[in-house]
Amino acid sequence: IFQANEITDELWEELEETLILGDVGVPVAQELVERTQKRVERENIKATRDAYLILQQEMVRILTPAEPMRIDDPRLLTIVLVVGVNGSGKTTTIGKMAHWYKNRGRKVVLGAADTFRAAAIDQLKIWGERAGVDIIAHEPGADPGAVVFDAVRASQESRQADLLIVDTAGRLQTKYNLMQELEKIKRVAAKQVHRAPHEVFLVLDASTGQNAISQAKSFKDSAGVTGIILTKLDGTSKGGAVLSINHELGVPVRFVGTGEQIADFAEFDPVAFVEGLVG
Amino acid sequence: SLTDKLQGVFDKLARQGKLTEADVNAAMREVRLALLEADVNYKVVKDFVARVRERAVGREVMESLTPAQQVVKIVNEELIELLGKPAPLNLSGQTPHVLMLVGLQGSGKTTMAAKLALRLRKSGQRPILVAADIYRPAAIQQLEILGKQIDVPVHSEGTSVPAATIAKNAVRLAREKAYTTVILDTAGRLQIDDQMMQELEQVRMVTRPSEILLIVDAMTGQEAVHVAEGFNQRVALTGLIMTKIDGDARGGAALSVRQVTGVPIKFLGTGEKLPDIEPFQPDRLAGRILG
Ligand SMILES: Nc1nc2c(ncn2[C@@H]2O[C@H](COP(=O)(O)OP(=O)(O)OP(=O)(O)O)[C@@H](O)[C@H]2O)c(=O)[nH]1
Ligand SMILES: Nc1nc2c(ncn2[C@@H]2O[C@H](COP(=O)(O)OP(=O)(O)OP(=O)(O)O)[C@@H](O)[C@H]2O)c(=O)[nH]1
Ligand SMILES: [Mg+2]
Ligand SMILES: [Mg+2]
Repeated sequence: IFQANEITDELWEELEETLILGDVGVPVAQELVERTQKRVERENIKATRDAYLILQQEMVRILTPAEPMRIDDPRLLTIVLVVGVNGSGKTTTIGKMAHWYKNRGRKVVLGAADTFRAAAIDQLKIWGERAGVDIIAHEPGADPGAVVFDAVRASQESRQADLLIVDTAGRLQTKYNLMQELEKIKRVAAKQVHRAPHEVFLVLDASTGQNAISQAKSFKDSAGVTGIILTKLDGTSKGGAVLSINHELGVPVRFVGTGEQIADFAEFDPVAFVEGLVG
Repeated sequence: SLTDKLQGVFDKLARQGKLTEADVNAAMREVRLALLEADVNYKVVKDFVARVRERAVGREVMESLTPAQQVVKIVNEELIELLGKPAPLNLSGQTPHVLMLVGLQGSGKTTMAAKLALRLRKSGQRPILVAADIYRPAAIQQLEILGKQIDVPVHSEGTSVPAATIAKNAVRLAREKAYTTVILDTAGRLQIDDQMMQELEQVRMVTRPSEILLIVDAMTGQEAVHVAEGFNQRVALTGLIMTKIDGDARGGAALSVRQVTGVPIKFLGTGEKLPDIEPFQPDRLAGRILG
């Protein structure tokens, strides 16, 4: 690719292509390039490298959350619901999150509310052991709402937990009855604890393309998603769809998953993320 | 829909008997947007649009169609051709036939292994499932539960025996017990993870599969091309299976992966239950990608 130091017309097509290849999607890619062009003009920018920096600034602006997470607010018991489509990395992420918060002094309990998928409860139990936290589970096939009810009560009473993280079954956002099931799970938690769930994380696979936006919209409507956890960023996909999700829905990325081990988990850093996408 | 968007484009241009270059250029912009929105890879879209443009300019608009419909017809035909003919599983030659399932983490391999086993059992074969994922917590239990649901045996050796050894032993067992098909479920992995890709090469070497099937999630975005290339370069793929097509992901990755590997799409995963598998049909997938 011809690397000019002075800005030429090819640059704008190159920027748009880089963004689209990163799964940013055409509308947001075009908007970002337009914003960059306007600023380049207004600020009298001449060097290609500076145009890239301006683009990165505009992307960081979109990705920077307006508010901190509720998970850190002081309260007796914080309830976190983890949702998302099949195979996105929910169960693994919960194991990592348990480890993360236990290391930060929280008393964590996990709720095994995926009562549908083969060996889902076994899988979460292994993660619970690795993280050194308790798990509340019923038998496969049990009502997920009943598991949540039990997990909340155990967290409050026998386990004295201050953070309950609930795993749910993967579900495609187009399945009405499964999305209804999520609403029901939320209501169970809300009945037991004031303003619960305090955080609803949508776990999103970074290799997902434009369907991520449809996922975020549906899960936001049914489950009240408050944040995104972007997984599998250790792969070659850039996860650019989160720009549209922020831009259109205002849902921020809070954490990232960068591997299959318990420590492969970090707070979302917009600057590092953007450099990975268009650096 | 694409037809509606193209209709809008052609309403602004004069109606003619043939598609002019101006007509086609305007239409190709909409086609490009539709394909990118459907997650077809940027470079694949470029080549595709160039090919369609060539076929469309100067083309007669058929009596029964509007110019917009004529362009959609050309795009649809080109898509169907690229997606390729449906192809069955290669079960030729001496039994046991080995099917090896590979792909990224969470793409649906374990579920698809069981789906294929059920399908084969129903068609008179004697399949055996092999739990060659020694990494994912409770992966073996997952496959064992699925195997029980469909009355297909599962060969496993725990998580301390190398995957290639488990696979090799399974093939020998299959030969001894007259199983016709050995279905290898492997661990999810990144195509850039050299050590894990080496493991795949070893499994392939000791089992000589008649099918190496890349399992691809329908919602995969632009990187589908590099993922497929990566797997294909290390273990020559013989087929593709796209999963989770029961959602509303457009599935453009199918076009990208097919284009870059030349490998046939064999099946689609259409749900979470084990009967939810269908043979690939190019016209239905083409319509879905076009939106
Ligand atoms: N490379 C990589 N793999 C990951 C990451 N997070 C999860 N995985 C893998 O992705 C696969 C699916 O993870 P799960 O935790 O089972 O996903 P899930 O969303 O709970 O799946 P369902 O419950 O079936 O919907 C597993 O093989 C995980 O090891 C990540 O950050 N990087
Ligand atoms: N809706 C739907 N869900 C599917 C389909 N295929 C698989 N799943 C679900 O997707 C999730 C992941 O499936 P797995 O079979 O565990 O995927 P995997 O590739 O074996 O995952 P790893 O072994 O961790 O790499 C599970 O929740 C499955 O039930 C499908 O066609 N449609
Ligand atoms: Mg899970
Ligand atoms: Mg698996």
